[in-house]
Amino acid sequence: MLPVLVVHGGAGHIPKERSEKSTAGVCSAVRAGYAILQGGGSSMDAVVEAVSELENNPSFNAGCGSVLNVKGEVEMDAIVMDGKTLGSGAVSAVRCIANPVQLARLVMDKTSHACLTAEGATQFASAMGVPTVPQESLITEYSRIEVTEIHEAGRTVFTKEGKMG
Amino acid sequence: TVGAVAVDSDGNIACATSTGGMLNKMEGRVGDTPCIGCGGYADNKIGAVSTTGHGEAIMKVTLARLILFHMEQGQSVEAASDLGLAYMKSRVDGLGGVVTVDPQGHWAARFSSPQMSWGAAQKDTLHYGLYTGE
Repeated sequence: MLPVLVVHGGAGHIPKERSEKSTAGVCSAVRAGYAILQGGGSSMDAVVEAVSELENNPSFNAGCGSVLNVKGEVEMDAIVMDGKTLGSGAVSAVRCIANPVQLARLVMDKTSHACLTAEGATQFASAMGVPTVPQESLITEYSRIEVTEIHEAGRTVFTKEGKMG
Repeated sequence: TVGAVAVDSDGNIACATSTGGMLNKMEGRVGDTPCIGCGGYADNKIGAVSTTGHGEAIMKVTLARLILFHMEQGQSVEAASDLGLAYMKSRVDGLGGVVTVDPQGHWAARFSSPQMSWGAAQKDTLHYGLYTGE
């Protein structure tokens, strides 16, 4: 069996000034996850490592760098799934944690549920010892500019591509 | 949105997807990402998919599971990914992208949107791209 890891950093229109950082980011995430596979680690560990790295990279719309909602706030969603057991875990509308994908994995590993949302997800994170982070630490200048331009233009979204999550 | 799929040396398959959602979304809006079969799916017997794109459209066609359905019917990872994305475009006018693997380690990164950043590693070789055809 030849291990393989594939990642994506999101679909849509990627502005030219962000394309190099986006490409570098996915390559770095692939290297991090693939190193786990090369060391005999599991596919679950590899995908969580790769996605965590992408969440920590402000060039991507997840974790630090998440787009803002209509109130200028960050609400994040994540899922993991294990193909051996069909086990899965997810969180939705979660706030103030750095790595929602790691919380999703805890939902899979530590609960009998498939998805925890909003305040319940936050309470679960606290119970699991996942540290909270200030919302400001997840918001980038680019995200602020994007949502400000939409509000100033009186629109709900930029373009068809802008609707993508 | 970001995501990953992998096959390890034991043949076990997994997927993960994470997102900040849609720009300027309503408070409380939840898209495809945390929904099984939409933002991702993994089954050792078939393969795994992680998706990105128009969240509501992805949910309407359960894109990840749809692609794996095509693989169950004998389609390759590339063909199944393209079929799923084409169906989403034709039925609900949705665009997006996916990364897909099968239990043999075949992989694909396909998208109907203008761009999608992606990377893959296998046999100590790194592949990556941003535009169609890369």
